[in-house]
Amino acid sequence: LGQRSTKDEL
Amino acid sequence: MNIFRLTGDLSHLAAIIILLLKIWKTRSCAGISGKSQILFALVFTTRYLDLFSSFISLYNTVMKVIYIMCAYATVYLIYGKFKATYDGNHDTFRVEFLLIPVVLLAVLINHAFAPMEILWTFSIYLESVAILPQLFMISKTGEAETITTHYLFFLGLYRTLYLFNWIWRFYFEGFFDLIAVVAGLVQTILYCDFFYLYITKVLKGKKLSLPA
Repeated sequence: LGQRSTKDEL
Repeated sequence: MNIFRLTGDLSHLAAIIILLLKIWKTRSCAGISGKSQILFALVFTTRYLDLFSSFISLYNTVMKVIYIMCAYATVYLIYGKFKATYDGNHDTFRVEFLLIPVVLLAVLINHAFAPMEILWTFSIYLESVAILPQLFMISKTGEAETITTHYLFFLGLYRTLYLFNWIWRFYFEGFFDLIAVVAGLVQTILYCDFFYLYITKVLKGKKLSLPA
């Protein structure tokens, strides 16, 4: 499922 | 960072503060589902484990600390200090019916089969359904205090704004996270019924009461 792009989100 | 994510985070923070103040000022947690608050504390705990291992920004770290502290403070007020006002008879949602599917989903559908990644995925899935005990409790009691409806409104608004944040990030930054988006959609859809009642009743000065 692709890379988690929301690492910087709360 | 974009305007949707910033206003989303501030809306989330507002919801958390409104709830904490409601319980503290009225010295009562009547109408509040302790189970949902425990689930939110679990969501923050499993999502922010990287608080000490990876530094993203001061804003990110400060907000995570505030969320975690407020979540546990709220749980403490409900089950500790103001336990006498906790309405356990109406807070009867079977959270195991949420936790078991969420754990299974997190193990089966994730970005990577690594502990931190599975915990993050668990937290994302759990957050999308964590409000159910609270909505269930309101349907059982047939009403909600107005301050509680404001809490729910800002809580629902936050993830709705995050959906716009993800559209923005997809369009401008090429970012896309299917897990977060799908869970965020489910989370927002669960609030639709409440949003309708909030806009048609509470904003017109009426009390939120469901046809019991």
